[in-house]
Amino acid sequence: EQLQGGHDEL
Amino acid sequence: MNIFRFLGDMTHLISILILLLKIYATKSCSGISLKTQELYALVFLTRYLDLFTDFISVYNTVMKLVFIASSLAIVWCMRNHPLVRRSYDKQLDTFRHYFLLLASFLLALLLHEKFAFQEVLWAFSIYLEAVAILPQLVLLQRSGNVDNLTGQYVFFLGAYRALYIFNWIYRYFIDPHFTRWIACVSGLVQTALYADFFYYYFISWKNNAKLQLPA
Repeated sequence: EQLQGGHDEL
Repeated sequence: MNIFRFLGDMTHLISILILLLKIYATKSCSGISLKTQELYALVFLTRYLDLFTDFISVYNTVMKLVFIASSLAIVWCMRNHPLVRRSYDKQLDTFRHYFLLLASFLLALLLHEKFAFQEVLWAFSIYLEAVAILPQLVLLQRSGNVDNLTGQYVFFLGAYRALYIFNWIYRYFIDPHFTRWIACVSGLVQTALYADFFYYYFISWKNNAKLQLPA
């Protein structure tokens, strides 16, 4: 789930 | 995904459904700050710029669409629906929210994860969300008695970010490299702003009395 910048949260 | 974040997202969704219910069922938005709703619409629009570029999961995409659509629908309703707009407490909703916009944007220019368009706007949306509730809280204090649905709406809205704090603690223990200081510190500030509301909400629940915020 980890995206660049870790914006996997709402 | 962990239970704290899932419960947080569901609590956030419930708060929006309660607001939609209030506006739809009573055809009134009395006690609701249009300025806060406009700030939330901006929060979602600037945070979910990656909606069409990064696919994370069906859940993620659907929730983003729901949050964007509902916040825009509420703003549209409060501005244009003939019955709803008449019940808007325009003379009470006077918080100068443009300062919140400016402060959040300036802070995002200074503090962000990467100096890139999408990242600066993401940080902007995080800071803005932390303070977006202020016009609503000020309006509640001015309007004295708070109707039940409005009180529930603000309560669930505050509770969702508190659950996200547990989510960040959980993710930190799972993966110590997971650090989201911007979201975490802002989330703490955001939840702290609800402290007095939570106190009066608890008092009214304990005494089974109407929710009253001191003027």
